[in-house]
Amino acid sequence: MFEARLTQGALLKRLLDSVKELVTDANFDCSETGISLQAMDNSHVALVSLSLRAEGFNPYRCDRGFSLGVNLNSLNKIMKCAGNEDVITLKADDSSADSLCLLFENSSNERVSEYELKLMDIDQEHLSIPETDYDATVMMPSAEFQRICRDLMVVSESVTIDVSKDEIKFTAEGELGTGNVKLKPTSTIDKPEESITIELGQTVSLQFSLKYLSNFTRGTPLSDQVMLCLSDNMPLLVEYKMDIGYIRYYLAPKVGD
Amino acid sequence: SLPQSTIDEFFSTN
Repeated sequence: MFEARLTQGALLKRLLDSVKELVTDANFDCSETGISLQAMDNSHVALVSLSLRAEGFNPYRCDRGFSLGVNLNSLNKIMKCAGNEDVITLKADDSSADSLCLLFENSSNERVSEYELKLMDIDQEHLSIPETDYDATVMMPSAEFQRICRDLMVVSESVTIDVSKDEIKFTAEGELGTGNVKLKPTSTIDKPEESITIELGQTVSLQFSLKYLSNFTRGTPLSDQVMLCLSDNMPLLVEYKMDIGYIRYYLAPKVGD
Repeated sequence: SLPQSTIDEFFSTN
């Protein structure tokens, strides 16, 4: 038996919104420690990795590990039927899970709706992501990162990210001209959500597709801060941390011959 | 812009 009850149902809506543009079908892997998902987009340029800890649910019950193969568009349609303040419970029979039951309860518990989502067999390869000591780790306000991606898309489909000790610089070059945004580290003790920090092993300069980065910023409502981790000749890691877990996006760089 | 690489070039299958 699998059961996971989330008091903040809106969080599940936001999570789904941050994944569904990148991936259409995905396995939710359920175990006694929590729920996780790993999937690449069709072109294998980006990978999304989601992890939700069992402690974030109340209650959480999973007797044995199993996978829920879900069409995210279908799940999204059903999730639209949940109110933003609803408590959401996911239930499935772990021995023969051919459907996922979703229960939406409003705060006063007067209205309860129940939906069944048909599950599918998804044959997805699972990649092992190596532990990486990144050359540069940058924390910044997630809304700022979203704005930079949106702004620079006006100029080009690619962005070069340069990180030094003193600044992170985003540069775009296109047919109409060029644009760049530079951010310096700031520490605002009373407003930590607005601070920018740079941890640097060595300077790094990498080019990425703005279309994908912009897609990743759908995670913005999940966290005030976003973490960017860069290393030469490695995929960029973009992480949004939540109380209950995290969503990580990996983006393969644009590289020269 | 430079050619796009893929995730498979960096992360291996389990």
